[in-house]
Amino acid sequence: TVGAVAVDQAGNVAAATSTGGMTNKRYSRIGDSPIIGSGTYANNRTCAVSCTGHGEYFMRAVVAYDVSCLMEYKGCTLQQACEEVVMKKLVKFGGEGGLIAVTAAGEIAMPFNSEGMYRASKVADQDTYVGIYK
Amino acid sequence: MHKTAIAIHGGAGTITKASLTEEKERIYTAALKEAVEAGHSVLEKGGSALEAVEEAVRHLEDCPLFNAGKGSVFTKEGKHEMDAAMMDGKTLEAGAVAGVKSIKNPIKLARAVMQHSEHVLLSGYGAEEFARNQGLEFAPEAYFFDKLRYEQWLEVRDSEAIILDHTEKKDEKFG
Repeated sequence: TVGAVAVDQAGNVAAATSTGGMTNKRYSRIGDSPIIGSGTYANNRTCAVSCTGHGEYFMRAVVAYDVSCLMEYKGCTLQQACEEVVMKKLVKFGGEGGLIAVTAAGEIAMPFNSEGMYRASKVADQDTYVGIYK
Repeated sequence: MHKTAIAIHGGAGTITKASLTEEKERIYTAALKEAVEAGHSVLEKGGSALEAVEEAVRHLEDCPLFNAGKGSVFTKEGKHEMDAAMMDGKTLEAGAVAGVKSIKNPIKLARAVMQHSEHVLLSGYGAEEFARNQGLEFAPEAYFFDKLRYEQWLEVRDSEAIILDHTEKKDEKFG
């Protein structure tokens, strides 16, 4: 699975996710990636989110929208919301994976509870960051 | 003017350092850097966040290293079924496709669903018919073949196991 989140010069955010699914899947299994609110979500008032991981867990936890809701209704920061959803809620579900998120202010979070996540980011004129492991 | 920012991911899972050689890590790092900088370039030129995420994901879809587009894994039937989604934070408009085959860049189709249909999620043959009507590019089966993905599939083809991007198989059921 791959994905991207961004904020532009007008302060608008967007999210995109694309996947080839799981090796050897059958029965037209669909994961969280194309499910708005589970694997992909964007809202200027909160953040844009793209998820990667074991889709069945992400769908049951409605991960992407949950991050947004924690910010909108509970007043959490992006980091707090991501910590709550990825490192606490998902872990309780047994779900492995992570997400990338960005706010309209340009704050980025890339939490994951698996051993690694292929990721990269670039903010304004800062150096490009690339990471795989924790 | 707001500060621009972009982040991308190329999958998660059990990626042990032992299974990733220095050479492979260098190749993955270069591919991620290229994709995120392509997206950021769109933002720096005044492009929209929607255009930036599409550009970054398109780069990743065209790279066989990642499980999407050209690098998609094999299904039980030895085919490639892809899903994609896009959402605009300004308007809350969204578009998505599921279970599509032979679409070169599913993320372009997701955006077309968002901007040129009255629906949010299209699937299977219907989504492919919509892609034809929108003039989107298709690719033959051979385009999606990758030796590593094929070998991964061979390991589990005759079993009920399904495997995530970079994770060892687990025998679990979800009702």
